[in-house]
Amino acid sequence: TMLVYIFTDAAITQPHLQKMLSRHLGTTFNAITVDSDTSTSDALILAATGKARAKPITDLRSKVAKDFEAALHDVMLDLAHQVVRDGEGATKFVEVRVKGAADAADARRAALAIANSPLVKTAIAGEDANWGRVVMAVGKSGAKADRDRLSIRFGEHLLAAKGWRSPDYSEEAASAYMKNDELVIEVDLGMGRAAQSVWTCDLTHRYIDINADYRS
Amino acid sequence: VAEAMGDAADRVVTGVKKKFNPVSPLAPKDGFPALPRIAGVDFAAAAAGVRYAGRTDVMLVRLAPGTTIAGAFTRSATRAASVLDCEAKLKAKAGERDGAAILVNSGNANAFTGAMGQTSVDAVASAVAETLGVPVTRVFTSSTGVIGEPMPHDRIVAKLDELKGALDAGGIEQAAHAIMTTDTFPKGSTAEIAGEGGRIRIAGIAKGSGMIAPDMA
Repeated sequence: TMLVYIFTDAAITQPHLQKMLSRHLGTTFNAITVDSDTSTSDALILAATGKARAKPITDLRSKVAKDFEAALHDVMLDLAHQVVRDGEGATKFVEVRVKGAADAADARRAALAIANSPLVKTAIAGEDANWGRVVMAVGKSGAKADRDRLSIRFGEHLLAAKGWRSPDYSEEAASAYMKNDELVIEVDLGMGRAAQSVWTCDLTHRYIDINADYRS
Repeated sequence: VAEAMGDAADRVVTGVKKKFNPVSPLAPKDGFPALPRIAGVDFAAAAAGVRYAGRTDVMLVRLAPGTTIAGAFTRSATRAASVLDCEAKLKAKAGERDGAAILVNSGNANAFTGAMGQTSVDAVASAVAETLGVPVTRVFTSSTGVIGEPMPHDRIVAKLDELKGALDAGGIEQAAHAIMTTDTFPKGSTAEIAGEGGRIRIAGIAKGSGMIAPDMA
């Protein structure tokens, strides 16, 4: 379960506060996954006491409102990332970047299919740059995709492009990259301009240990 | 309370020591950040033994009158009673000029417990409202932990006076510890901006490590 409590001394009306919060869910707390399981108790409360000396935020187009919203987004994203970093048994923090999707929904579909794939996540745990598993995840995601337009990078390493293993691919270099604690998997679908990043972690034996031990 | 729980109360595990997992290797290297005090917010934590003995497992937050509250909750079709209660209270927008409170326990999720789920939510929310003198419509509760066991809410209610006495603007780190379940480190974050006529501060805490694929709205 994920629980989040955010407090501010800003003076701001409830509708404005709710609007800001809702606008950033999709790129923060709804853009993480540890084990693809949704809890029955996830909750987030954002409370604004209005006790700051600063004037109330009344115009969402004002500089102060934009600064506040950006700061709120930063706090939300930082907390979301910390949840992934505490993923049960996690040893790798992974950003999955999808770009070139036909639309925003497709970008999200493809990104979450990769981030939720047990095969991708166990490959990461094994420090294996297994781009074939990424192809598989994209293919099953339901997002519009074309094998011959797809390219896949692990960090700066181009592993696959135009339906083939990249001629520049170096298994040694890719394997060395996989030893990092923090990884970026970037997929260009080549279908359009939509993009989405999601964050996940690897799936290790520890996950099974922890959950097998947690009795309800 | 005993009548509502019936024989189920006897099945609640008591006095079990919790096994702690080693801190995640991906935890922030600097540990829990120094979070600023937010004017109008007080925190308290206590060990109520809701599921496990020997650890803080209840968090109480008191919010000043006039606090505006927004929220987002899981869209799970089988969401717990406390989630449904929070949703209803936010939608009703009753008592927005009054004080408010948040009560969390990290021992029992109070999920999949039938009608007793709402009974426990009502019992805890009513007791918090009475203890802090805020409307029950402004008491937001969350529960996390074991699923499918009736929540021994009397253990939480019994700690409310102690929690009230411990309320402190500087208690946010203890609060972050109190909401942990299988978490290996408390999570906090902060930001500050220049408002018109003064600084505006934001401070947040979270818990979560497994069963994480939020689908909130």
